[in-house]
Amino acid sequence: EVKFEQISPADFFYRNRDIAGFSNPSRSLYMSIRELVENSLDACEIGRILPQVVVQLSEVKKVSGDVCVYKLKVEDNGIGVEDKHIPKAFATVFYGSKYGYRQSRGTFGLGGTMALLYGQITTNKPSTVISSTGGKKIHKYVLMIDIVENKPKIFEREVLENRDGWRGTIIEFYLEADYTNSKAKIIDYFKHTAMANPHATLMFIDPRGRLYYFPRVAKKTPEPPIESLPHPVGVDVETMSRMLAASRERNMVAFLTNNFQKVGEKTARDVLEIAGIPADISPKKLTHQQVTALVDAIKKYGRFRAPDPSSVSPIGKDLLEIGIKHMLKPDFLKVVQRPPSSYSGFPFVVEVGLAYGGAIPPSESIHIYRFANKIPLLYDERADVVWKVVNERIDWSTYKVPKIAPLAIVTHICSPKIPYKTVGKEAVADRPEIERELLAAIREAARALKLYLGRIEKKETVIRR
Amino acid sequence: EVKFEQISPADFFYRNRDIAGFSNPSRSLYMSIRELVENSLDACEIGRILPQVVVQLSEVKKVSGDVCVYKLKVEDNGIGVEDKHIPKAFATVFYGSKYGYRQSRGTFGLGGTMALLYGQITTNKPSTVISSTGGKKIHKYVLMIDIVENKPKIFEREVLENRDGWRGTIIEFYLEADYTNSKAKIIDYFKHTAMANPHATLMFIDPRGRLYYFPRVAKKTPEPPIESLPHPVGVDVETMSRMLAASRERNMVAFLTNNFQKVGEKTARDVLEIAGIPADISPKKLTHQQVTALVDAIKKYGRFRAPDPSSVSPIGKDLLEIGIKHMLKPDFLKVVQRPPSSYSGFPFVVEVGLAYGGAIPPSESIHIYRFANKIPLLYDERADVVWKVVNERIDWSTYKVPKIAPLAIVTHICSPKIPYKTVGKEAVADRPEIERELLAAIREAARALKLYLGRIEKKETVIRR
Ligand SMILES: Nc1ncnc2c1ncn2[C@@H]1O[C@H](COP(=O)(O)OP(=O)(O)OP(=O)(O)O)[C@@H](O)[C@H]1O
Ligand SMILES: Nc1ncnc2c1ncn2[C@@H]1O[C@H](COP(=O)(O)OP(=O)(O)OP(=O)(O)O)[C@@H](O)[C@H]1O
Ligand SMILES: [Mg+2]
Ligand SMILES: [Mg+2]
Repeated sequence: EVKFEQISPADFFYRNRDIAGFSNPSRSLYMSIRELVENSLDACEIGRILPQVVVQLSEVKKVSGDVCVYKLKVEDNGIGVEDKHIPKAFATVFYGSKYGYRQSRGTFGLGGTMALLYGQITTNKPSTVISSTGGKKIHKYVLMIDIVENKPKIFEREVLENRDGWRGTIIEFYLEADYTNSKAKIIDYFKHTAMANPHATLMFIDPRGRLYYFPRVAKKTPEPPIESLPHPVGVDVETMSRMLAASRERNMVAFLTNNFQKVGEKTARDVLEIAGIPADISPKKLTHQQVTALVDAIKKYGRFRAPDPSSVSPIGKDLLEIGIKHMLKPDFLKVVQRPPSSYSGFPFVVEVGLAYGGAIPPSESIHIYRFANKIPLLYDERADVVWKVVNERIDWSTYKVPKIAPLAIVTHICSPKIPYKTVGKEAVADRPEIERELLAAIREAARALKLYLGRIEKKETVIRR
Repeated sequence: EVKFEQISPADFFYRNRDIAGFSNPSRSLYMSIRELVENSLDACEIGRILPQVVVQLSEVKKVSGDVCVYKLKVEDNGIGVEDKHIPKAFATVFYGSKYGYRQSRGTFGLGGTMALLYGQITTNKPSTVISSTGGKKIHKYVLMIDIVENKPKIFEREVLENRDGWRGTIIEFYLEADYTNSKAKIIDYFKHTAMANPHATLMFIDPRGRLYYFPRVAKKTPEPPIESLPHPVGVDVETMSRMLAASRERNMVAFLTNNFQKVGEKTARDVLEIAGIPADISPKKLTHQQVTALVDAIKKYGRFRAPDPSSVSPIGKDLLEIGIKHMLKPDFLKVVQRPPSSYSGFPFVVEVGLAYGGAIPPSESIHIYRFANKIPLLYDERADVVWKVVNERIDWSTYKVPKIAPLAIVTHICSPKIPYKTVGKEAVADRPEIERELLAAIREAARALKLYLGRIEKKETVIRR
């Protein structure tokens, strides 16, 4: 009498696409473009390739009001996708290559598939994916998503000769969207992405045929983040159980030193002693109780060195400065990069740019430009930890900032795991450690601003005399 | 060289439990209690049972600071769960009975499992589920969730004689949590739930042994919502394709009239004509193009009658009035229930209570109490459509409300589908139709408030003379 159902992850996000950020035709266009551009930049980063990403949006037909059917095509020169992974990478939810422990824009294994899913349910047209990893062949697929089963439905498949040794990926699909009401956000997205990724060349050709061109201003790729081992802090019984089950070590000391960062032999022995677990026991022989005891012992130990920041890749003070000067043209700019910190065992770095005057329009509210893992966050400002710190935890008058001021703040948080509040990646949760680092960075920059405004004050006083 | 993985839905929400609302030990306790209480109230509603829900939280041991291991037990007198569904209902993500087209508190098939998952990863202890649908047997399971595979791991199973003909469900599990910092929100949750469900008796026994008792103040269950057919508006090609594939009708007119609400024979023929589809063709024979043409024709038709509100179950003006008076003790109260409206083919009803004076403390910001499908929403206020309407779309001074005023607004939105912004069900998205209805309801109540404040003004003027 009560009817139960199991639904697939694709079906869940189909029914609840608001939750993935695809809530209306203008936001869905924004989301589709950003998900694909972020995939392209990740693909270049992992190959240490200077990115060239070309986005073309063309109108196919009017539907009603501002809503049209568009064709969206995104092409990159990234590392491409291996043939055997292509269908699932783009037509299966929770299938991806970014589940490891290193900073990347993508993280859920969902974004690219969501964009194609949205296109599919609004136009009933299949999508085309063309990719090559630089080998002898180029692989082309025409596919749709079987939403009920969460798997690809391949309509056509072609293997082409790769005469020019091309490497990269081309995605082409159709979607019902509203460009008129998302245009401003989309152009901002490109502008801000160019600012956080100055080594990337971006091109956007809009439905009117107009080219928005963002040539790279840096010739070297940034130091890429390196896959790291997990840090013991923040590892719970589930992750610990999986690591123990997968381990090949013959004793617990080797298990701890080989599978965690910042755990040497002495640390491993100390932790095992606190847990009451013999050092020579096999990891596969641990009982349920012992796994819990081990996790508790790690919490009690408290003396681990901080997580290694090599899995993090900040923008860098110089590049951030160039980017902010170019975009905001301020009179004053102070950029701060905090030393690496960590939350729940994940390393993170906060970078802040405080800009004043020049081309920044005076306003009662501070202009906030937020970034996470080099992605611009353009929605849900009030839900973000940065908004809370800037507007509720800092008294700007103590830094001589007037009520109406030409003040802008650019923030970047980067980590192998960003605590996003939503699947749509628009706001960062207020983890205490992150809040603390943002506060420290902004205060440091604000003190420099205070000195600057103090000098301006003095000059004006002298001039008046 | 690039390593791809597929992860299960349980694994996804394990890794990203912030997104499900389980972001820290105090919020996770709140979420665990609310997810189970909402399941109990749904189970009573579907059986037209006067609810009795008992929640017991007891401390097992201290961990560090305010964090302890607690045992949480929730018992209800609802319709219970059939034996064959018990393990999956509580240990599988995206398995549930609320995927249909009628108002219910649950909607994702995820909440109960998330609470048990959170308990499991913080304590490594299995959960106990005991349930009976009132028959001869009571079924008891001790289980954990296999997170990698998203399926139950049954440790023990017992079948007991049901001598007293008991019907209901008992969930018992352990979790690491922070009661000290969530206590206020938890007590508010019970208070507000009692207000929106005056026919429910709720009991909460906290770790200090203190009983919070909310006896029912209404003796009849409200009219339950009825499962309805989908409305044609808002049905996209994916849903249409599934309906066509599942249909048993022999021709398209019968398919349309039998599978949709508000579609009679004439309407069906008109829509098919716009689509250029023969009326007598079999639903299973429709081509890809024809499915798209049908969905487009439905959009063009535009003359469907509004969705049937029988799948909606509002609180009701009288009960809302009783509840608000009891909770807020105001001098003035105006309750408004809007007629049914719809967004994207889903019917919804907005109910608003505007309360002034009495026990309401004066404040510069308006006290907002939000409800959706009879659930109190206690987080993410600034992200909610109600906050936007109350604070950005209404000029309260035009209703004689002073800057500092003892003003409270209670809002309830109910629908077979609430456009929640997040999996944690804390904020409702600003769909234009919902925004419009909230604005209309609040303005209507505000006009009554203006008259009342006008009379108060007059009286005071008279008194002064
Ligand atoms: N342009 C591309 N070039 C190379 N690989 C790609 C490209 N786009 C997608 N992929 C591969 O497909 C996978 C799935 O992409 P998808 O966007 O669905 O998820 P994700 O990027 O891993 O995570 P998120 O949901 O956070 O975006 C990626 O992990 C990546 O391996
Ligand atoms: N106390 C209960 N009594 C009867 N059935 C229950 C109870 N708790 C859960 N169930 C059943 O288990 C299913 C899964 O519950 P779960 O909370 O995981 O998802 P849901 O309530 O369907 O949706 P949501 O994720 O929005 O809460 C429910 O759909 C319901 O059928
Ligand atoms: Mg992606
Ligand atoms: Mg539920």
